[in-house]
Amino acid sequence: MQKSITSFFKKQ
Amino acid sequence: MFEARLGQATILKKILDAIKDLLNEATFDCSDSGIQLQAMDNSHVSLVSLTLRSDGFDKFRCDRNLSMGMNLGSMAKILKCANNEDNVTMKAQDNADTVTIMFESANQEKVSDYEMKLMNLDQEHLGIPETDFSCVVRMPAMEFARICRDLAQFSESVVICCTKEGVKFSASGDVGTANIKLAQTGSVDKEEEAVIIEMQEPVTLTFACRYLNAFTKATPLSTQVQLSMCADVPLVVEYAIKDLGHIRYYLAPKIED
Repeated sequence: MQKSITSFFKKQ
Repeated sequence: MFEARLGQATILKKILDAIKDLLNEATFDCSDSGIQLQAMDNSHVSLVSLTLRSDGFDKFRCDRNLSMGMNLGSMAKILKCANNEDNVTMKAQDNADTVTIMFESANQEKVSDYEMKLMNLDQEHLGIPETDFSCVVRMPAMEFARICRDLAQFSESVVICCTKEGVKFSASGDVGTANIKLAQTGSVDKEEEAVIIEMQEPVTLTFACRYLNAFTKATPLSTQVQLSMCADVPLVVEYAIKDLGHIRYYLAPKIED
């Protein structure tokens, strides 16, 4: 399964 | 007033080539320290982070912080009009809705300028946490590009396994299995040909070939590429841009379903 980058880096 | 000048248009062309497959548009954030760009690809799997330091430009002036949203397809059309050796200058007024890109031939006999409309893009800056990576691999950028291209024939995914002995890239699909192992180089005459591994602990991660191949569009910018890996965090693929900055790509790993 491909994870999203937003599941690691949070919006500022 | 913003003004940034580079001695050779070829660098800007290479930078654009390195990002335009992943991004349709992006915001260039300009400040007196330089130009920064951070953007996710459309599917939010990868993140591009570009840093160009002001001291790397032939001339750099930025009186007020400025965010310039640009359509990268439009920018590519404009850069196609430059010769590689031309000087290139980007200029914008404070609060402007256009940017001017000017090319000057080395002998100053041909000067062309292109005004491009700027876009208002939704800014979604992500905070990138500091990470102590388990493995950092430095290797020739051309070799990494070759491996990604070759393995993409066999699978949509590449498994990267790094130990202190070396780094192994594997792909497995209908055709069969492909494994490419690179050992850490003992001694090399040329630094750019070295494979260097700094390992705290071994790591094995799976990534989508499609994105790795998109990142290798930055190969013309740098002789070496650096891969930083840690379990369950995004891979960082970094290309230095000599005397100017760097481009980093972050790619979320694939996990078992």
